[in-house]
Amino acid sequence: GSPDSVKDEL
Amino acid sequence: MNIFRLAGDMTHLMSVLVLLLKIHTIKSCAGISLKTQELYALVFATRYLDIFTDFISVYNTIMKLIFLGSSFSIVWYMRRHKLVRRSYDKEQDTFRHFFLVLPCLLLALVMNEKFTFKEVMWAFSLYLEAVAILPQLVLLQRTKNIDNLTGQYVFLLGAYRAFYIFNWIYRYFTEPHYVHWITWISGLVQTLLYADFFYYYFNSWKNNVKLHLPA
Repeated sequence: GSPDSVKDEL
Repeated sequence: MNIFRLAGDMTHLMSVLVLLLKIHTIKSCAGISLKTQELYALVFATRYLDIFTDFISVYNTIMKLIFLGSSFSIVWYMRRHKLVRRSYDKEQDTFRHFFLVLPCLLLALVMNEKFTFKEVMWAFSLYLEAVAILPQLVLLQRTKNIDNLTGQYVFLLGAYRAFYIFNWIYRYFTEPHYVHWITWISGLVQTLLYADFFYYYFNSWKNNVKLHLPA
C-alpha cells in the first residue's frame, strides 16, 4: 500500500 | 480490495438502489427524509470531484457514477415526480440543511489533509456524510413509524458502516502507510449515529408487534 491508496475508497 | 471493503461497498450500493427501485415501483417515499437524501447527493458530488482527474480503477469509476446517478435520481423523484412527491412527509421533515452544511464546511476548512479546493471538499464530504442521517432520524422520531422501505434502507446503511470499520482495521494492519484520521473519526461518528437509529428502529418494530397482538 502506498500513501495514495487512501483515497481509493468510496 | 479486501472482503470487508467489498461487502461494505455492496451493502452501500444496495441501500441506495433498493431505495430508488422501491420509490420507482411503489411510487411512494413515505417516511423518507428528502433533507437526508439531498445531503447524500451533496456528499457524493463533493467527494467525487476527482472522478475525471484521478483514475483509480474501472470499479471505482463505475461505482462513483452509480452513486452520483442514483442519489440525484432519488432527489429528483421526491421533488419532481407527481405521484412520489405527494407521499412525501413535508410538514414533518423540517430539519434545516444549513445547520449541518455550515459546521461541516467550517470544520473542513480547518481540518483537512491539504488546503486545496479538492481536499477541503473531500473532508467536507466525509464530515457531512457522518451527520447526513440526522434529518432522517428526526423524521423517524416524529412519525414513530417505520415501514419495510425505511427499515431495509437503514439496515443496509448500517451494514455498510460496520463493514467499512472492519475494512479500516484490516487495512491498518496490512498496509503500512494506511493511516487516515479524518476518515476514521467521521466514520466512527457516523456509525454511532446509526447505532442510535437502530435503537429507535427496533423499539418501534417491537411496539408495532405488541400493538398487533390480539387482546
